[in-house]
Amino acid sequence: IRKFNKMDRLFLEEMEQTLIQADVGLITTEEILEKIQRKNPKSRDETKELISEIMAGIIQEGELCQKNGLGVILFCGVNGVGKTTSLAKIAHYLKKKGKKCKLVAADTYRAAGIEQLEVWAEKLKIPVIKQFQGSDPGAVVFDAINSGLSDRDDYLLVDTAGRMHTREDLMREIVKVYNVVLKKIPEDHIEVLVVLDATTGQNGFNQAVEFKKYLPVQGAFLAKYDSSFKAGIIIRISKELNIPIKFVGTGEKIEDMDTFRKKDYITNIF
Amino acid sequence: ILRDKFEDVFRFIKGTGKIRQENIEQALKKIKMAFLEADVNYRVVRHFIDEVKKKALGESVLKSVSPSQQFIKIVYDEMVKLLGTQTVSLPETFPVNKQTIIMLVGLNGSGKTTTAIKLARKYNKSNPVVIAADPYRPAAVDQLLIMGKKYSIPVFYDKKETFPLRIIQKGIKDSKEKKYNLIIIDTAGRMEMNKELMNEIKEIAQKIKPDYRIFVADALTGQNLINVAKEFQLSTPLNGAILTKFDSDARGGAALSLKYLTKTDIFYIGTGEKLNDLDKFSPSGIAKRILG
Ligand SMILES: Nc1nc2c(ncn2[C@@H]2O[C@H](COP(=O)(O)OP(=O)(O)OP(=O)(O)O)[C@@H](O)[C@H]2O)c(=O)[nH]1
Ligand SMILES: Nc1nc2c(ncn2[C@@H]2O[C@H](COP(=O)(O)OP(=O)(O)OP(=O)(O)O)[C@@H](O)[C@H]2O)c(=O)[nH]1
Ligand SMILES: [Mg+2]
Ligand SMILES: [Mg+2]
Repeated sequence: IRKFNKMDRLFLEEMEQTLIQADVGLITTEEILEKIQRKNPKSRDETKELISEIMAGIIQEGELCQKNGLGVILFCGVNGVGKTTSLAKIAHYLKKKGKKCKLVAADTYRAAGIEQLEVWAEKLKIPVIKQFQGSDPGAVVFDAINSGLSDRDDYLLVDTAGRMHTREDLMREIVKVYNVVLKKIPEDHIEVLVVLDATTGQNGFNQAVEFKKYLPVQGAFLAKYDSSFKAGIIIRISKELNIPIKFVGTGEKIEDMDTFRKKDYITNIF
Repeated sequence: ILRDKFEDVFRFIKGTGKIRQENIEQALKKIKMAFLEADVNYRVVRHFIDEVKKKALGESVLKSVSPSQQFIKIVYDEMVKLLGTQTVSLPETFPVNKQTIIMLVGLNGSGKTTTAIKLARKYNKSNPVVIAADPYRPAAVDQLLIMGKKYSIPVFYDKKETFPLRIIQKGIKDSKEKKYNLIIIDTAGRMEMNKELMNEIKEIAQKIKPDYRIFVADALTGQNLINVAKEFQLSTPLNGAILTKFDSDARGGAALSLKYLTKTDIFYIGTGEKLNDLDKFSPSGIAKRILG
């Protein structure tokens, strides 16, 4: 900060505040501001532009993996982030592209976890594979895979129970579910999406770290992006964990979903 | 943990024997880092750092024997000051000769429905009923009915009614007839910038006049929580808050920001998905947790 005159120092502090309040986090904010200082921008606009460029270099977009044969998309994440709703949105998106899908109600734990998914299945007019509250999620997934293979479906979308990433027992449970899939489906046909809540602060990074530790997380679905939060944490997640953000949720309705575009995301930070 | 972070800052102070401006700057930077990592609001951090700086450079500290211990004490005392020293909570029981109405509001997925059931269990002796006033979320009513049946908690619902206000009015009438004393209203999640949904809450509060309007937020929420709380506050003055998901490794800085910037008391914290996972908010417990 010493290289700048007082006026610019104030502006840098302003930038620090903007980024911190966008939940970018102190570590990532300082890395960005350090890079800025080395480039020695001459104006405020140039500074903002540089920051945007740096972010654009870090943030990763991505698409759903496309493969012939049955694909399984596994939705994981902590409690209440928007897994079930986001799954329904992806099902709607795939159906519009002409893909044959089934929903898999593998949240056998939470009250009405299955019923909630059934409502979406009915709205979408697509089948749902389910058992009952308390049954083994692996068993539901096992049934679903057999059904998906015999019916030659394009995708199975697996809903799982919310789980705190700090609960080792629950993390091992979802690994078991993944392994049930892996028994019958090749690894490159399984997509693990971690659902992140845009209103979450620094803990979002911890969540992504843990889910990536246990599962081959290929992408993130950023739900509740229609909130007043900027979800700055995805910058660090993209950079340090190599997890691309594939979709954003923008509301509670089935069509409230967009492909994640880093250009719009970066504009929204400012 | 924070104490270790300060040990090396103050190690060279022991040599020279006094806390100087430079030592303080380093120590304050560490506090800033710890707080921001804990999701404490940026404005609260700035204010806090200024207060601690003033006190730490004060005469009494410069004369102290153990600078790091004194510094930590100043930080800790200042935090407890922000968090409040007393546990303000809901009353132990509610009056038996009338209805007390609690309304839960908050962002989507913050834990309102689960908390409604937990509160009903906690106040079992006050003859509670939960009103399922979320007609929007798929299977929201089923969620309450299933939990209500499992834990023997009465739930009032009307699956045909699409207006929350009407569900609540019918529920209150029904609760008076059945002589329930504590009415807990579970409302739909909503984003604070959704004018229509915020007006809905405002209207419900005006017509129903709940005794307690409680903001349910999760401990994982980021910097903007304060603005969310303020918006809810504008729609209906909040009596207090419940912060959920404290069983995560989120440090809970949101508690500090909420208390300091909106003066909202925190009645309880949610510590899990089970019925009994609702604990009283302890300012000193949270202070230690935020400091890491
Ligand atoms: N505004 C908004 N609300 C959303 C979005 N995605 C999900 N929600 C809402 O967030 C709440 C929780 O969504 P769920 O899909 O039940 O979340 P979940 O992760 O499956 O929750 P658990 O299974 O209990 O862990 C519901 O009220 C949803 O309508 C979004 O993109 N925008
Ligand atoms: N680990 C943990 N999970 C919690 C806690 N409180 C609620 N949950 C979970 O968080 C998820 C969302 O809880 P809900 O009670 O459905 O949240 P809500 O605010 O009613 O959601 P909407 O009605 O959609 O706005 C569920 O999976 C709950 O079991 C808590 O204190 N700790
Ligand atoms: Mg779910
Ligand atoms: Mg609810």
